[in-house]
Amino acid sequence: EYNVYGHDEL
Amino acid sequence: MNVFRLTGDLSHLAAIIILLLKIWKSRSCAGISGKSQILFALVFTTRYLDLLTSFISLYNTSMKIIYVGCAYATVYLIYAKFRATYDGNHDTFRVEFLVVPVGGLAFLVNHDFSPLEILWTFSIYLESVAILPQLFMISKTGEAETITTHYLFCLGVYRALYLFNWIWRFYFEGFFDMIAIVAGVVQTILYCDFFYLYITKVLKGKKLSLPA
Repeated sequence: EYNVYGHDEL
Repeated sequence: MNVFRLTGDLSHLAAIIILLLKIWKSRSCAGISGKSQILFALVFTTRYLDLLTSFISLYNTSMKIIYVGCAYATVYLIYAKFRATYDGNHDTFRVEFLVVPVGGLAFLVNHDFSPLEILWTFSIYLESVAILPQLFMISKTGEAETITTHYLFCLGVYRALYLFNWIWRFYFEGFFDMIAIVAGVVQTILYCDFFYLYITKVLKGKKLSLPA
């Protein structure tokens, strides 16, 4: 899974 | 989502729209660095590849699509539609001096040595310095149109608000991303000199011009 580092920002 | 993050995003959106409208309404991209705009298009492209791999929220997805779309629309207006008005003679910053070191750094300092993660890191580092060709252009011509200064102000405020967002997230969520924070601090510092000129000149109704 790519989004493991929590890149939830823009 | 907190108030700093939301207003930061909206400030970023405002900056992008202001620039697009400025070029569209005046039918001219004079005083705008096409190189900075290409770098921003590259930033959004390499960062938002996760549009294809993960879904975070409708807000997140729509904003990413808007940012990417507007970035390419801006590049199109500068290099195609209003190319005749593009001031290439003053847009002489050597972008390879940014892209190459930033690319190397993304390979060396990242959260995970995987293609998407390296590209994400590259985009974060590149964004922090992508405005330099624009600031260089203004220092070279010694002036900027007022509307261009509004664009730069919104763009600088966006990252400054993100700094408050990260402080908030650290205290209330225990979340912090050192790569984003360090790059965000660098990015904000690059705008400080401009913020000073904006507040002391533009907000008092004067045009931004630098002493010769």
